[in-house]
Amino acid sequence: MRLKRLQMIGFKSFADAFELNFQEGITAIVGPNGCGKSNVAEAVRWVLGTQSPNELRVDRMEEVIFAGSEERKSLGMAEVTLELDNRDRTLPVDFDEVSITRRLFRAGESEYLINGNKCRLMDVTDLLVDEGLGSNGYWILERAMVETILSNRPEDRRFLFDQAA
Amino acid sequence: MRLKRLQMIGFKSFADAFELNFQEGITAIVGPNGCGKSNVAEAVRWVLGTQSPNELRVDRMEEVIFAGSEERKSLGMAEVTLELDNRDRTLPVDFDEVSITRRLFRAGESEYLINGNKCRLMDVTDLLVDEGLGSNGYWILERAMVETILSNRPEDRRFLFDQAA
Amino acid sequence: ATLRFERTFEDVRGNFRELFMRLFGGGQADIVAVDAEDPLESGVRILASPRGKTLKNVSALSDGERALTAVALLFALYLVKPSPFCLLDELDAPLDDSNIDRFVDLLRSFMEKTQFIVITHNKRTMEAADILYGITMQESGVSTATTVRLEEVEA
Amino acid sequence: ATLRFERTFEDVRGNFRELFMRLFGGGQADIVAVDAEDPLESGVRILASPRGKTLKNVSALSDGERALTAVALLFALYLVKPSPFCLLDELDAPLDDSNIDRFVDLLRSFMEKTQFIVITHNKRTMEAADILYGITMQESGVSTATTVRLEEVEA
Ligand SMILES: Nc1ncnc2c1ncn2[C@@H]1O[C@H](COP(=O)(O)OP(=O)(O)OP(=O)(O)O)[C@@H](O)[C@H]1O
Ligand SMILES: Nc1ncnc2c1ncn2[C@@H]1O[C@H](COP(=O)(O)OP(=O)(O)OP(=O)(O)O)[C@@H](O)[C@H]1O
Ligand SMILES: [Mg+2]
Ligand SMILES: [Mg+2]
Repeated sequence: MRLKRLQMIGFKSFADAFELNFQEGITAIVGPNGCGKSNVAEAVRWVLGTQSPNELRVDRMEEVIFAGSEERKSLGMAEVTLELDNRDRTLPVDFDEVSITRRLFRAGESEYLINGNKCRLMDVTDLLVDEGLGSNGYWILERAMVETILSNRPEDRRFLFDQAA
Repeated sequence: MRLKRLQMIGFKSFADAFELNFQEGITAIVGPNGCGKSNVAEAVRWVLGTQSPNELRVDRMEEVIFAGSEERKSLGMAEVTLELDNRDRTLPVDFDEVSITRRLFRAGESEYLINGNKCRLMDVTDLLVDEGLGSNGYWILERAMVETILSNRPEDRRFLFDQAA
Repeated sequence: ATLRFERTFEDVRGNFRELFMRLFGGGQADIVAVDAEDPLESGVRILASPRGKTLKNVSALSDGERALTAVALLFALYLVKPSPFCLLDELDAPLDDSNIDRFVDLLRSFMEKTQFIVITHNKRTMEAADILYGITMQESGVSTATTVRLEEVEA
Repeated sequence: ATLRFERTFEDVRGNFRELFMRLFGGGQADIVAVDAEDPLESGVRILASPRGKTLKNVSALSDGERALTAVALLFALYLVKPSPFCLLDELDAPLDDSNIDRFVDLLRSFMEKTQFIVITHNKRTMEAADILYGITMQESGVSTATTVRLEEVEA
C-alpha cells in the first residue's frame, strides 16, 4: 500500500482547496512558522478516524473547521480525502485505489466515505486496523508524542507495544 | 551588576575544572548533543541556591555530583562559583567583586560561601533577592519552562508576575 | 500585595502588547487577569493572534508562534524588572529563519541592561553572538571547554 | 495476549539495542518490562547510555539524546510491524548536524518499506529529501501550497 494524494478544504487554516501528491522516498514539508504544516499532519490523523480532539490541539471537534480570518468568513464544513494505492491488496478490498473521506459540518454531523460511498466510522477503522493504521499509532509523531514515549512512567509506553503486537 | 566568571568542578559531567568568562552582549554556548551545555545552565541555577532537584533534572540533589564515566570514578564533591562585578553596588555589600560558591559532598553536607567566607543559604538568597535573582526566575529559560509559561492553566503563570512585582 | 500585582500586571500588559506586535510584525495580543476566589492567586490568560488571524487562546498557535509569544511575555516582564543577566537554553529551536532574526534583534535591543547567554544549535543565532564558547566531550562522559570558530561550527 | 506482548517485546528489544548503537555510534541501551499487578498493563522502562557514559534512566539524557532515543525505539517497533507511511513533525529540531545525518541515513534505510513525510525547518534534512513541498500564508490566515526550490528556502 502507498499514499497517493491528500486533498482537503475547510480543515483548519486550509480555507481553499489544497492538494498534496505523495512520492516514494522522503517528502519534506517546509514553510514559515504558523503557515499550516502541523495542520497537514493533523488532517491525516483526522481522516484516519481519530475521535479525540486532544490529538488535534482543539477542545471540541468543530474547531477543526476553518474559523475565518481577517478577510474571510468562517466555513460550514471541513473535508479531507486520503487516496491510497492498493494494487498490492494490503487493504482487504478488491480495488486498485482506495480513497477515504471524512466530513464535518458546523451543526455537528459527520460523514465518512470509502471510494465515494457513504459508510460508517467503523467501516473506515476496520479497513485500516489490520494494517495497524489507527489514528494514534507510532507512525504520526510530533514533539509532544516524543515526550510521551520518553515519559518517566513506564505504563505510558505500553500502548506502543500493543500496536506492534 | 555584571556576570564575570563561572567556575566549576565535579558538577554533573564537568569532572575536571571548568571556567567560563562572561563578556558584555550576547555569549553563545555551542556543542554537540549531550556535551554538557544544559548542565552549564543548571550550574548557574544551582549556585543561586535552588533547593528543588526537579529544576535540575535529578531525583535527589546528590545526583548533581559527577557520577563517573567509562574511564573515571565518581567524585565525592560538586562545587560551583559565580563571580559578579559589583562596582555599581547593585548587591547590598561593600565589595567591587562578589563571588558566590556552593558545594555538595556525597555524604550530603552542603556549604555556601560569599567571597570565600562560609555562610548560610539564607545569606546567599538574601543577597540576591532584591535583584530578583532567585533560582527559578524568568531569567533562566529552557523549552520546558516555555511550556509552563504557555500552559492552559492561568494560575501557572502567576509566579512570573510575582517575581516582577 | 494585590495592589502591587495589579500595577505590575498593567505595566507588563502594555509591554507585552507592544513587543508581540514587534516580534510578529503585526497582529495583536493581550493578557487578562483571571479572577480566582483569592486575588493573590489569580491567574493570567494569554490571548494572541498573529497578523490576519482571529484572537484566540495561546494553545491554538503553532510551535513557533508559541515560542515567540513566550519570548514577548518574557521581555515584557524584563521591561518592568530587568535582571542583569538572562540565560536562554535552545529557545530558538522551533523558530524559522526570519523569526530568529527578529528574536536576535530583540536581544540586541536589550543588551544595554542585560547580559545574554544563549545555548543554541542554530547557525544564524551563533552568527549574531558576540562571543562563542564551545563545549565538547573528547573523553566520553567528561565535558571540557573548547575554542570555536564560526566557520568550522558543527551545529 | 500476554504471550503476544512478550514475543513482541523481545523482538522490539533486540531491534532497539541494535538501532541505538547505530544512531549513537556506540553506547548501549535496553528496555525492561516493568511488572504491574496486571501483566496486560505492565509498562516498559528505557535504559540508555551514549558512548562512555553509565547506563541510566532516559530522563538523565540531554534533549538531543532523548529525541534520538525515541527515534531508535520508533524504528525498533517498525521493524516488528512496518507501517506503509510515517509522518514526523519536527523531530529533528533538537538534533545537532551529525545526529541529523544519522537520522536521515536511518530514514533512507527504511525507504523500501515506508514512505516518509518529514516536517522540518532544518536545511540539512531538506537537502536529504526527495521532494520538497512548500506551504505559505500569502493571505494571512489561509494556507496554500507553494513551489519550493532548495536554494531559496527560508527555513
Ligand atoms: N479552525 C481553524 N481555522 C483557521 N485557522 C486555524 C484553525 N485552526 C488552527 N488554525 C491556524 O493554524 C495555525 C497553525 O498552523 P500550524 O500549527 O500548522 O503551523 P506550522 O506550520 O506547524 O508552524 P510551526 O513551524 O511554528 O510549527 C495557527 O496560527 C492557527 O491560528
Ligand atoms: N552527575 C552526572 N555525572 C556525570 N554525567 C552526568 C551527570 N548528570 C548528567 N550527566 C550527563 O550529562 C549529559 C547531558 O548533558 P546536557 O543535557 O548538558 O547536554 P546538552 O549539551 O544540553 O545537549 P543537547 O544539545 O542535546 O541539549 C548526559 O549525557 C548525562 O549523562
Ligand atoms: Mg508545527
Ligand atoms: Mg540541552
